Amino acid sequence: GAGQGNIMSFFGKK
Amino acid sequence: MLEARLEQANLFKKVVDAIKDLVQDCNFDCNDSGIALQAMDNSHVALVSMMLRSESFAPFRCDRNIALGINLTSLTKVLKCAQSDDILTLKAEDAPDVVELVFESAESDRISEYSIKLMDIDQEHLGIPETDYGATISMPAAEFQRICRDLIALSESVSIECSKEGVKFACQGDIGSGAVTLRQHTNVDKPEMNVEINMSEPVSLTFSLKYLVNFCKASGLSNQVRLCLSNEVPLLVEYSLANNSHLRFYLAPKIGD
Repeated sequence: GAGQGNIMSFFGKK
Repeated sequence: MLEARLEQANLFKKVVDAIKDLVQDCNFDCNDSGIALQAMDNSHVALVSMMLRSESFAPFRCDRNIALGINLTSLTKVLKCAQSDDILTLKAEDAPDVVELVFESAESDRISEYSIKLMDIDQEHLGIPETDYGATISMPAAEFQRICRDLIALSESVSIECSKEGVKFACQGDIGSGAVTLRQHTNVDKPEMNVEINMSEPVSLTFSLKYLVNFCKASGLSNQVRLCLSNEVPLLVEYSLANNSHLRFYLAPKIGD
């Protein structure tokens, strides 16, 4: 099945 | 110091109610533009971004940047002490140990004063890039809530596909499958029932319904919800509030197969 993405891999730390 | 008076305590109550099951300890970042909050859920799948602009308060005073680290369970306990028609004033010193909440009845002379001890929360702020989304859907918030609640009975995840046919929410589970398709629709008498689809490219993404159902707890804040999608980027679920304020949720898509 599909894996769940991590929001931090899309939005970098400021 | 901070002093922010909100005509409707209920608005703040609803915002906190909508996010408290997703995030627990949060910094409310106060500055002269208003009160903002950004927090990820524990599993780093979803991000909450709230902005209550200074225009939403009257008066609003915040002399310097103050981060109010608040446990939302504690905040919920105190906000329960406010009646929905009460006026809410948030107060804090410049380097505060507590945040004060004052509830005033608009009709009687009752004044209730509470305080919550603040926490030191080391919170990472994420940079949310400006995105030209491939598809933007505005629809009744209650309709979106209903679709998510219906589909979660069948499956853990939903695919959202936007094409020139409309937007299709589809799921497959052990007992069978379900799909709801919405097309652009204008209701002249009840514009809050409108469905508006703007698409520059077809999109197809899969998301965990558990999170979407959680976001839908914000449905009481706004008649309409806006979904913004692009392939392979997080979904934006936005509830607009008065005075250009907003409550936004971002959800990382499911990846691979």
